[in-house]
Formats: sequence, structure tokens, C-alpha cells
Amino acid sequence: SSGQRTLGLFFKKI
Amino acid sequence: MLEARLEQASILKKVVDAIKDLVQDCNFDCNDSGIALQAMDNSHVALVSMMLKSDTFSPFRCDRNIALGINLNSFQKVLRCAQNEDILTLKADDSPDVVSLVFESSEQDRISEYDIKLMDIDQEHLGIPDTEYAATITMPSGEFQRICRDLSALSESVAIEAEKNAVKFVCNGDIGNGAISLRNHSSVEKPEQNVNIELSEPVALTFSLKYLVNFCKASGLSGSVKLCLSNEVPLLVEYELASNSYLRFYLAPKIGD
Repeated sequence: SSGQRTLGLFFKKI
Repeated sequence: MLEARLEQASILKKVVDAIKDLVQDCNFDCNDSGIALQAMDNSHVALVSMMLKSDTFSPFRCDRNIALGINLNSFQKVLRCAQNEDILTLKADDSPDVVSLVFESSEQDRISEYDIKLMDIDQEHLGIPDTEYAATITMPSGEFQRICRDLSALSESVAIEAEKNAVKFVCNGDIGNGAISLRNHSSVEKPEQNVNIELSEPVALTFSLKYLVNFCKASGLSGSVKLCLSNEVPLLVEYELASNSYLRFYLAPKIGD
């Protein structure tokens, strides 16, 4: 839904 | 090889029940420190992080790193074949095709043996930074579940606002609005009802209730739940288990209008 961010913005892939 | 014996099958049953609607296929990463799992939901909004430390098991043996790729639906089907009080033992070879589960009744002479076929799962792994959260709220897990359920009837989202000594759950929906405030509360007689709010600065964040309601399926694992919040970072919802084991959920915030 609108405004929902995803975790990729906060946690980096390792 | 892996050999891990749990005194009570119910722990694993509850963990899988709690996460299986959020993630479908995941790797159970086994090494000498225990069994860990990290998986994101399909939309990459929520993340499950489970750690069952080796001390949770007795005995626990795992000489090498073994990834057990398991479909949680299949896992749940097999775990339902165990009684809650059964002793559960997980076994796998070093390069396994299957994971074996043995359920033993402590009262009867019954031994049940099941295998689950493993899958190759190419899973993204995220690094979660150590965070000093601005607000940490510990409250009864049942209370948190009720708040999330109640508010989800009114709205898709909840704002969690933590300030000195109080935390407020606020929602605005089409039919009306709702707000629940909790204050620090401690009782010697009923410690299970305690609410503790630790705060270094005020926090206000908005989250999707659909995910929070899902996380609350873990309420049966622990009488209390910990909510950790900082502005502009994902919410951490933690259920602590015995022996420093845990089931954690992370949820990315929503941005305001």
C-alpha cells in the first residue's frame, strides 16, 4: 500500500 | 551431522505456526551455536529472525554448518504429528537430502519418526545493524495482540507514539478513530501485566497493522513482548525464549502523507 517502505532501505544485503 | 533434542516439541511447533504465514520456504542454518533462521516476506517489508541457541537443546551436536532448506507448510504438517509434550529430536547428515524428526512420548513407549525432503533455497541475507533504540517497550504479549487486532478492525495502519512514561497506539480509519495509551506499570502480584517504557527520545512511527497482527501469532511463545523503536528505522518486535533464544520480527515503517 502507499507509503510502505521496504527493508532494503535500512538493511544491506550481505 | 546435526542432532538436536528439544525437551518439548511445542517450542518448535509454536515458532513454525507463528512464522509460516509470513515466510514460506526458508533455510534453518545450523552450526555449533545453534539453529538460526532469517527470512523476509515476499514484499520485503517484514523480516523474521529466529535464534534457537544450542543451550535450548539437550544434547546439541552440529559439527559443520548445515543449511536445512524447508518448506514451512510441510514442516507444520509434520510438527502437528507431535504432541506438545513430546521430546523432539532433529537429525540431519552433513550434506542432507532430508531432515529427520523423532517424537518421543516421555510417558508412553511411543516413538514416531518422520522425514521432510529438503529444498535448495537461495536466500538473500540482510545485515541488521546493532541499534541503540530510542524507545524500548516491554508489555504483555496478549495485550499487544489485542491492541493490534482491535485497531486492525478500524484501520490499515497504526501510529506508535512513545513519550516519557507512556506509549500510545493511534489509528485513523474510515469509520472512525481509535487510541490506546499504556503507562509504565509494575506490580509485584501480577508481574505478567507489567509495562515498562524506556525512552531516550520521543518516537512516532506508523506501521501496517496487517504485519503486526501476523507477528502476534508468536504470542504463545512468551508472556511478554518487546517493541524497540527509533525514528526512521524498522520496528523490532521481540519474543524472548529460554536460554537467550529469541524470535524477532522487523517491520519497515510507512511514510506519512
